[in-house]
Amino acid sequence: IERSTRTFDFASYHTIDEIYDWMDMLVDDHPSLVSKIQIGQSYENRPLYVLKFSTGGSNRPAIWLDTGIHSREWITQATGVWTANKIAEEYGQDPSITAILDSMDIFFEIVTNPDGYAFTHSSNRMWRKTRSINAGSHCVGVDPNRNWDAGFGGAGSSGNPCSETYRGPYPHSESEVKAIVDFIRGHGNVKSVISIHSYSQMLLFPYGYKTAPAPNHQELNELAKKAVSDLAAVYGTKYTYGSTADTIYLADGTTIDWAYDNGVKYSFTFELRDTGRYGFLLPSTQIIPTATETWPALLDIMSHVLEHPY
Amino acid sequence: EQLFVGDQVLRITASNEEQITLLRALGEQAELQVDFWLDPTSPGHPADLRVPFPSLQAVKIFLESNSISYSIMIEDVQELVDEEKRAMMKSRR
Repeated sequence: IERSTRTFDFASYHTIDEIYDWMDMLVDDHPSLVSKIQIGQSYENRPLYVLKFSTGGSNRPAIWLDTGIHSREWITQATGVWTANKIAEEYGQDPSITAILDSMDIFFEIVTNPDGYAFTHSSNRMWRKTRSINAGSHCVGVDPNRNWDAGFGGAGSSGNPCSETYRGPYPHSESEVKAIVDFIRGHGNVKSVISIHSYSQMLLFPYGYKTAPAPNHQELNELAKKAVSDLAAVYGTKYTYGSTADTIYLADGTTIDWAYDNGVKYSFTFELRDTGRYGFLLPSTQIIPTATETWPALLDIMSHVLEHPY
Repeated sequence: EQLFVGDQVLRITASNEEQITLLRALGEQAELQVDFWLDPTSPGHPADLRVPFPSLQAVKIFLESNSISYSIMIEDVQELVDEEKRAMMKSRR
């Protein structure tokens, strides 16, 4: 069978090789819109691939999306595949995504923690962290969402290598994190970072490392309110929203706090389903409904970024 | 490959800050090998805890003796992992 995104089963979970193969098919199917770039390598030397959606221009304002930074959150990588395909398919059809891509670029890293994701398929389905070796400890891995240089080392992360929220020996110690840091700094024109996690149905914005409201709290809160309302309109899935510290707990060294402190105003974290029965083991039958309901919320944020240049 | 036969996920609802503190201490006990899927945050908010089968009795006794309410969200984690594998195989075919 000729390889094509049309034969790819979006309603199933896939291995890292299947996802990487699919990325090549997506580029083949949309050569004037989609390209694949490598921003670095993981600890175990797997490539860190990012899909670039661009209709031209040079160094346009950009939106960064990532899924799968916590490897066991399989619904996020699966939602990432569906969403990347949706972006490609809808350009030229859907007026919102067409307007966005006529002026901005989108960079999408779907397997942000490839070593951890491969490990969930081969050895431990519940693995969350990276697979880097911690000197002096028998415990492996760093929580890649506590390793960013934003409030690094505070009480909202752990200094114990055996903890699931181990922050790592120093900020950006993880190559998977540093690759994104270098990319966003090098690009210099990223206007939004959207990091997709699961589970608990929340839309979060900075800060996590302190309870003080962010300078743009009001705008981010209003935007989150609209996004979760449009998400709920699809299947009734209820999200809470707010700053990380207010809505869940203090969390130090997170992606969106680093992005916000480095000038990326529209920084959000999604916590996708589960509604409370399956946790990280969300059945594959819920992949497409989850991705479908998340789409209007993503469009709300990306359209707001387009309409509010800064 | 790590198996999760008999592991359960408990949905725990602390009713006060003292119980939150007790839950966090539970998570720190390395020998129990428990894994918070949802961390304990504040009273009334659920915390989901995966408990390996060998630690189940000790954890349930701990919760009940401290009057911390819980329900069983997942009866057997391995069953869901196996179901997930079957679905992937079926899709691949």
